[in-house]
Amino acid sequence: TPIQNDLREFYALV
Amino acid sequence: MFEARLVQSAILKKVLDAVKDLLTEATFECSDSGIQVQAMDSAHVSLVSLNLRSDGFDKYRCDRNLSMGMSISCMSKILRCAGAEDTVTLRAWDNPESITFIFESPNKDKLAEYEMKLINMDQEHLGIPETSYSCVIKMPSGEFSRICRDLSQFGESITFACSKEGIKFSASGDYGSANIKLVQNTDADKEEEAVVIDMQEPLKLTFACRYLNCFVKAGPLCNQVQLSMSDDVPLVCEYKIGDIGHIKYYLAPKIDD
Repeated sequence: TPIQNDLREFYALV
Repeated sequence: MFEARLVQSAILKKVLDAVKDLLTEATFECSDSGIQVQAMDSAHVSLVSLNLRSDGFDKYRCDRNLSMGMSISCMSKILRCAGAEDTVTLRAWDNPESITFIFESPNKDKLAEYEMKLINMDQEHLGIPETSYSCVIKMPSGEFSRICRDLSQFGESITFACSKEGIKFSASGDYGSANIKLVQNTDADKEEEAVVIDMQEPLKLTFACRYLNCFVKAGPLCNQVQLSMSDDVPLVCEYKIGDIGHIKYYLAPKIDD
C-alpha cells in the first residue's frame, strides 16, 4: 500500500 | 482601516465552499495588493493557497497590512446568510479583534451586518518555489470532479499516469479496478470543454481520493482546472477565480512502501 507523504517533506517552513 | 467590497457575494460563498472541507481556520493576510491565504489541512498532506487581488474587488482599501485569523466554519455560516444577489463588504479596523461582513440587497432595501471574532493562530508557512512541471493538464473542472468521484468508489487513491498518448486516471481496490483515459482535445466547440496536455516527460503519481474530492469543490469557481505535476513532487491543482485571483491546492503524492 502506498504511504501518504507529509507536505512539509517537500517545502521548507518559512 | 480595511474594507473590501464585492458586488457578487456568490464568489466569496464559492471560495468558502472550496476550502471548508479542508481547513478549520486560516489566516487572511490583507495588504494593498489584496487578500492571501496559505493554510495546510490538519494532517499536513495538502495546502490551500488563495489569492484575491485588490483590483478584482469593486472597492478595496487597506491602510496597513493585517493578519486576521478566522474560523472557516463560522465564516461559511455567515456567508450562507447572504442572499444570492447580495453585495458583500468585509470591514475591519486597524489592530482588529473582529471583522464585519455586510450584506446589501441589490435594491438596497436590506442591510445585514455580521460581526465575527478573530482568532489568534500559530501559523506554519511553507516556502513554495516557482517550479516548472513536467506535465501540465488543462481540462474541464466538471470532468475532473466526475473522474475523482467515480474512481473513488474503487479505492482510496487515484494514480495519474501521463504519457504522450494522454492522461490515464486509475484506481483499484477490493471490488476491482477502473481507469479513465483522456486525450488532448483542442477542437472542442467551447474553450471550457478543451483538454490540453503539455507533457515534457512521462510520469506516474498516486494521490489520496479524500483530498482530491475536497479540491473539486472549487469546480463552481471555474470551468477549467489546471493540474501541474512532476515525478515525486506535490500536485498543484489550480482554479481561476474570475478576474480576481485563483485558488491553488497542493497535494503530497503517496509513495510505494
